Amino acid sequence: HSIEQTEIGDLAACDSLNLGNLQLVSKLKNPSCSCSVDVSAMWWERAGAKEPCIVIACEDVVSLWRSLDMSQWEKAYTWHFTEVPVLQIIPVPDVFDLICVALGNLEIREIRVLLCSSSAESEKQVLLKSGNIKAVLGLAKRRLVSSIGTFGDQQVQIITFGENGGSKDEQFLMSPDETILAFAEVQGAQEALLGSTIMNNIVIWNSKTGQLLKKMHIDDCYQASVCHRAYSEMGLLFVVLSHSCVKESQSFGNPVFQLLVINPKTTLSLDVLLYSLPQGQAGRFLDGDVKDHVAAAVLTSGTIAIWDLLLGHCTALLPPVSEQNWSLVKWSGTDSHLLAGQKDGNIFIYRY
Amino acid sequence: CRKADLGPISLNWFEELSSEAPL
Repeated sequence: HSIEQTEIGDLAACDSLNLGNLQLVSKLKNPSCSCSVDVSAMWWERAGAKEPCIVIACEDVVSLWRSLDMSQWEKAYTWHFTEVPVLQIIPVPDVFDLICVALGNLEIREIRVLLCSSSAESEKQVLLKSGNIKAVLGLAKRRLVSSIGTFGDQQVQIITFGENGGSKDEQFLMSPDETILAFAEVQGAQEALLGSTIMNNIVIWNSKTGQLLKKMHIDDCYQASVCHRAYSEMGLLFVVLSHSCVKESQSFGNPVFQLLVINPKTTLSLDVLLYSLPQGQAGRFLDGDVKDHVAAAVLTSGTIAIWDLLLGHCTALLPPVSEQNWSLVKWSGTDSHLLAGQKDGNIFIYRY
Repeated sequence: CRKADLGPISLNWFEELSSEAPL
């Protein structure tokens, strides 16, 4: 077990104007990390009490760090992967005793559950799913949705976790017969689940019955749009999409996120807002996360940008620190913190 | 945005679509 001290001093060089609404809380350095691929903050149950933890995924190792106070972190558990590299962490809300990770080379080949047996305090991992996994998302009430395969050969399934990381219940969702790129939960409509497809369609399921409720085509001017979050308000569906392959256009700048409103009854949709970079900033979407009404993205320029979805504009810019580009950005699942990561395993925690 | 362009809106869209969609 190792303890890492907060290092805030070297951040003084950062342009404080650029930080906007961000305030550095602590820094976590993971020396055993060769190439970090993901980060997540979650509650972990230990001896009957829940404590905030940070999970750092590198290609060959996943580690769980406990917070000793807000400035010191202790590595509690480590899981090693020798055969297939780790691609991402899959945060599952309402789960406090296990971690889900996706493994593969370019595409996800396996979903594994990482556990810690309380008696021996030893780490173990269980294979949950394998195949050509195209999209995966952790859902409320200890569930995980995944789509395996493409087109007519696609299987969409929700697994509910039982004790010891196994599946307690399995529910199949009707396939939209086109490859799903991403899933999103719908705030305000608990049983609704959204998906965005390779054909630029948004699909809605009833996650309880598995029914495919609607397939809605959205504007073709943005290809490969990925849904991050949706909100049901006054009979309308507001969907946040990210665009990683937009072309610079004179009229709209370079939108990184887009807020779309859809009437699920008629499938008619309209653009509400496009979230572009402030003037003078360049870069396309590389990685991002949306929580409540804030969206964060790592740009190809190495900078992190944050937008307030209600205000409609960029509220903070975080340029690379110590001449190292950002590669990861996630909102914390335990508080209003932002986790920003660099390839070498450094994680910076900011209050927003 | 122009709300009228979205057609008739239902507050119970989820329940209505669930009752119409095939199981």
